[in-house]
Amino acid sequence: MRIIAVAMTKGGVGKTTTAVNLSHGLARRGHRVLLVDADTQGQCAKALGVAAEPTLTDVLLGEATILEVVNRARENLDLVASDHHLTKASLVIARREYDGHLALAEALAPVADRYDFAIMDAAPGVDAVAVNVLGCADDVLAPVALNPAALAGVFEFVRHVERVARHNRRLALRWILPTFHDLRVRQTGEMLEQLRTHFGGRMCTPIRVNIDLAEAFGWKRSIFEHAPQSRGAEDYGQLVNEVQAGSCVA
Amino acid sequence: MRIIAVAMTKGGVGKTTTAVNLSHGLARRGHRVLLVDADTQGQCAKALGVAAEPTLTDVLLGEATILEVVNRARENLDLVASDHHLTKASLVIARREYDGHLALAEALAPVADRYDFAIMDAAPGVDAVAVNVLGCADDVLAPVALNPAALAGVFEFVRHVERVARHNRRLALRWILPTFHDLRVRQTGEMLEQLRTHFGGRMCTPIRVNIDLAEAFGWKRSIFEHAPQSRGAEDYGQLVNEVQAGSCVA
Ligand SMILES: Nc1ncnc2c1ncn2[C@@H]1O[C@H](COP(=O)(O)OP(=O)(O)OP(=O)(O)O)[C@@H](O)[C@H]1O
Ligand SMILES: Nc1ncnc2c1ncn2[C@@H]1O[C@H](COP(=O)(O)OP(=O)(O)OP(=O)(O)O)[C@@H](O)[C@H]1O
Ligand SMILES: [Mg+2]
Ligand SMILES: [Mg+2]
Repeated sequence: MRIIAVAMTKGGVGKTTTAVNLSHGLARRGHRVLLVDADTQGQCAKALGVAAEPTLTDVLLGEATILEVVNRARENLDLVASDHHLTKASLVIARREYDGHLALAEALAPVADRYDFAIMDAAPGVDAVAVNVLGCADDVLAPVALNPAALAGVFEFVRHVERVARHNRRLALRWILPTFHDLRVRQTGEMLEQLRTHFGGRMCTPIRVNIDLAEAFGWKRSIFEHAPQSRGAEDYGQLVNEVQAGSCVA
Repeated sequence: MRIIAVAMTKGGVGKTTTAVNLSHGLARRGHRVLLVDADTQGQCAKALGVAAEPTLTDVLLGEATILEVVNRARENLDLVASDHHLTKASLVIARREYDGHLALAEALAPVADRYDFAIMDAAPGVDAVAVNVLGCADDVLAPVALNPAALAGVFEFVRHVERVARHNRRLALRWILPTFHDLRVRQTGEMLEQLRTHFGGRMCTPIRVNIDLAEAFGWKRSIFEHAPQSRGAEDYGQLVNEVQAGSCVA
């Protein structure tokens, strides 16, 4: 099971949109996928129209196993939902003296043969659950919105990943995914160049701005269900290719 | 001193853009303003080109007073910066048995006569610092991005505010600020109507999509400095009117 953390400290950069569409994209191609919502906002269940409980909190508090809380979201796609009680888990984890950062890794270990991919939708920020998400992952897929405020936080995020990588030796920032690529914005070219200069072959094909991606959420559908011919479906389809292949084609 | 928490659980909805521009807008009209960055991302200092330390963490850990950490950002505008160490403060606060939610209120009390407004830029989410931000405020100003995912979280946020209001009896969700108002998006009218139906006179004049707002951050300027004739300056100017007046004109 390849564990991919879709993570970025900045808010609203497309973490959930990416986690949901990457998960369903992989599932549609026959991979067995576990989508884990690790955000107090519980947006994955809403995005797919699936039950919002039981939740990851039950697992992180040691009251249930992953298999006892998964709900089937689509063919080949199971979801572990979250809700605002996840903050409680953050405190319990933070109080574990030495090994709190392993809570999520321990919870996922029993299902390692059941899924080909575990995709984690991280919350913005750097709290104990966010550190756990990085602490259990093989790869980090980092959505980077193409605006100055989001770019300002990228290198701090890289340092944050490096700190966690000292405990989790497998962890690699493998995918930089530019999002909200707006061809009408003059500065976009420069921002992409900045990212390419720093991240080289780790920069994936950008996701273009496409209102179908925002609307799909309202319809509780992935982009492949909601607008299969859209730019959003094309771009996330390309991301699925790159994740399957294990490296960016861009 | 009127304490306004610019807060919303959802990420990337314009909290920082609103806190920074509202603060500078009020300062330009002669009010004495304290802008408090309460987010581990430390974006307020970047947005205004001001020193990023000392920080709010020093205050919440009891190691400094607010006056010892403020930096002058503009005429009439002081800033308390933040950085990623703020997570430490979250844990310390959460461990205080009964009164952790008062930490920020206690820190602000000594400067109540020094400023007319304290504007807090909250982090997304619901951790102990976010609860403190609501716990010390008079008003909540909630930016609501006009997209389905952001709207999906509004009522949970309202319930979150109500929970904190049981401890902080002054707290009122006074301002609902629609953001990213995109006149080309067909669904926008319906989304505004939904908000107006629920929040009535508490709904402020929406902030329209305007690239100058995103670019201003890159130049370390407020919108009033960067593009005084822009839609962004007009719309945030109107918000300043409404906050000065104490109620929405919309
Ligand atoms: N390429 C895109 N084009 C248009 N809208 C998009 C695009 N990507 C995401 N969106 C929309 O932008 C909003 C923010 O995206 P999303 O919720 O996925 O970000 P996030 O990083 O998960 O936010 P948070 O930090 O709150 O968890 C959502 O309404 C989403 O549908
Ligand atoms: N009306 C607008 N038009 C265009 N861009 C905007 C507008 N409002 C904000 N932005 C830009 O959108 C991005 C997100 O806004 P901002 O950082 O203020 O949100 P936030 O809620 O503070 O995010 P976070 O949850 O990460 O703290 C920034 O690049 C900002 O400059
Ligand atoms: Mg999300
Ligand atoms: Mg912000």
